[in-house]
Amino acid sequence: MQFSKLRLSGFKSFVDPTELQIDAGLTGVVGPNGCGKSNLVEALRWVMGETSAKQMRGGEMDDVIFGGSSDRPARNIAEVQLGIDNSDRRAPVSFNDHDDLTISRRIERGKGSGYRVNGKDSRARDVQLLFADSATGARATGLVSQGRIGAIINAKPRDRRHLLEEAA
Amino acid sequence: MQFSKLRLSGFKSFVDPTELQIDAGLTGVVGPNGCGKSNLVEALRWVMGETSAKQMRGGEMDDVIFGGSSDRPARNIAEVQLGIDNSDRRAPVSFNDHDDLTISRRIERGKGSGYRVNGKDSRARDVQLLFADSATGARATGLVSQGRIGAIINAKPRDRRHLLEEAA
Amino acid sequence: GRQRLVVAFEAVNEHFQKLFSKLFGGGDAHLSLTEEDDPLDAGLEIFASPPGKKMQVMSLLSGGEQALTAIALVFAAFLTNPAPICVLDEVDAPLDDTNVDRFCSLLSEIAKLTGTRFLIITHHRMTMARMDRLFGVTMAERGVSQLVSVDLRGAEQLRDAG
Amino acid sequence: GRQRLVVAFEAVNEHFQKLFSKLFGGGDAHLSLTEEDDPLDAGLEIFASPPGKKMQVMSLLSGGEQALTAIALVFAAFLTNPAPICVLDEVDAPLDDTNVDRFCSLLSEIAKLTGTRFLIITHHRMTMARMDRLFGVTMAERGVSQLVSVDLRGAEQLRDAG
Ligand SMILES: Nc1ncnc2c1ncn2[C@@H]1O[C@H](COP(=O)(O)OP(=O)(O)OP(=O)(O)O)[C@@H](O)[C@H]1O
Ligand SMILES: Nc1ncnc2c1ncn2[C@@H]1O[C@H](COP(=O)(O)OP(=O)(O)OP(=O)(O)O)[C@@H](O)[C@H]1O
Ligand SMILES: [Mg+2]
Ligand SMILES: [Mg+2]
Repeated sequence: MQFSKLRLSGFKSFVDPTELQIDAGLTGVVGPNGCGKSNLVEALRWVMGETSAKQMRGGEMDDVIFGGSSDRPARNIAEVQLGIDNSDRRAPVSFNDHDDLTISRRIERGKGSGYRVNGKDSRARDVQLLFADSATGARATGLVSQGRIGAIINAKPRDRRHLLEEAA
Repeated sequence: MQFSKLRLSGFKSFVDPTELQIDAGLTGVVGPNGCGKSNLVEALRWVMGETSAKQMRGGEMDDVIFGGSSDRPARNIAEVQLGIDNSDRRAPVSFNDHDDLTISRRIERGKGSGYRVNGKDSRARDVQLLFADSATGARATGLVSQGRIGAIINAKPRDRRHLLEEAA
Repeated sequence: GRQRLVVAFEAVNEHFQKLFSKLFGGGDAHLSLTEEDDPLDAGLEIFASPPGKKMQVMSLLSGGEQALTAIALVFAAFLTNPAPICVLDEVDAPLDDTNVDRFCSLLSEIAKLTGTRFLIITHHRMTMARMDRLFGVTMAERGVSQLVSVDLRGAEQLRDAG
Repeated sequence: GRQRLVVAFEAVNEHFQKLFSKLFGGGDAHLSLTEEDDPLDAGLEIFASPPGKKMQVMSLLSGGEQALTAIALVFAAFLTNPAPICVLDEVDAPLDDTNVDRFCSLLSEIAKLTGTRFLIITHHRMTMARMDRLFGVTMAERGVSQLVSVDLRGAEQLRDAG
């Protein structure tokens, strides 16, 4: 199972539809302060099933919806889609009929969010399990947000234990 | 009152006598990771009267004494001297007879540390007041150690209040 | 007690607003004291809007925007009661080159205004280039620090030597 | 419970020691579980000695040395249970060029070993130069992010544009 693309629309500062190709090896993302780089990481974490608004640097989950700028009005819907190449057919049984999987999550202001896999409604639980089976997910060790390395350095020994638990 | 030079000997990784000139304007300090740049900041904080080993990134105050390397034995004495240009004669009365002041602090392993001003033994309290009168000192707002900006960002509102208190 | 804190708050807040818009090249920011039963227990909340963005609590800004805002706050407190020395240990690490440029301009301005002497520890090439003089710290002998005076060219080599 | 934790600890510790000496170009490091009445409450202590220095607790290392040690730990946990994706958001900020170089070499090695795809957010020129491809994020229109594909030259301009 490989991640192949990430599509955002109305998500945080990415108000216009945006597609990030994810290919093999090392993909660098650059740009000035405040332009939206870390928002991309949060889009990935969100579509994989993040349930805490605080982890998304917001007060409530609606904070992920484009809130407007000096020239554009706020939106009411945000959507993120993750394209997965499943040609090695290693996804869990219930999702394993296809070579390509598209996991999407869509939120509407004041109405909560829902998931779809290849267009079919899915439960958050099933989406989270899909990623957990591949050793990844919203809280995976491999998603290192900005400031996370500093937090590990300053953490008390007991707070570093979850790094082991994740690896177990 | 202006700071003019900092001399270290046996202090942390500066085992050999070292002098840093402090002139007007902006002095840059560069070098690879782990070479001793932050140790210089701690030398300045220490000679101005720092009382907490934790603020010096150590377990006890003796940790500021050179602890040895693969080729050199540990030392038992560390000393830092701070040269001050007092030609504007604004130092507190008890120190104001001279154009030049030299504040020094010396520590001996297992025996504690002591201060001198122009060669004369002084109390920690008097040295601390000397700096407090010039809006500086071991805990001054203007001594921004590595990681301090991150700590202010992550602090709860109540913990940022001391920035105001220092300015009061 | 309370009176002194309010006076200090007003002075720091005034500096903070000016410094924020210098560092961001515009925008708006202000401080506010949180409401507490005992005023001496109050906390400091920071609101900021970089140019073209909405006003929000500092925690919603980006990493670099938060660092720049916190630098503005530290300088605001410093200017309220300026000292002969100011030491900054890698505060420019999260900043991009445009923000480093504005940060260095502000340093020069404060040095001229108050006569404060600055010691700036940095890995940023642009910051090095804006210094009046440079010192390099090396560990030519493992575990033993040495201080050498360097020019910009030497500083870049030192940075790369490791 | 306890048994799984000890097995995971041993696996992570083994990776950690190898990765530490790759990232530091030598030296030695190890993890230890703190002694607690209830083993499931144990904490993780980190001991490290960069080349030519004495073994000590991580808190006595420099800022950059601590960051590099923490990166070794995260990669050690990651390699114990590799995933198809790894995202690193400005983890190289406190590193000097020599350490950035070793960090990038390790990334390439892991990508080849596990087939993991990496997304690396960075401001370091050297890291940009070591990527297989680069995307730039801009806010040409204030408050609105746009993604563009860039080459190294374009990335440097973007970095300076702000
Ligand atoms: N819901 C939203 N609607 C519109 N803009 C938003 C929303 N949430 C966050 N933002 C904006 O996104 C910006 C932050 O972007 P982000 O944290 O991704 O920056 P960055 O590129 O990582 O910068 P840095 O290099 O400083 O870390 C903020 O300035 C914030 O105003
Ligand atoms: N008492 C001591 N005796 C000998 N060496 C010491 C002592 N205390 C600290 N050190 C050494 O000093 C080094 C740290 O130096 P310092 O923190 O000043 O580095 P730095 O130049 O600031 O690096 P960075 O760029 O990573 O922040 C450590 O590697 C540590 O081993
Ligand atoms: Mg960011
Ligand atoms: Mg340092």
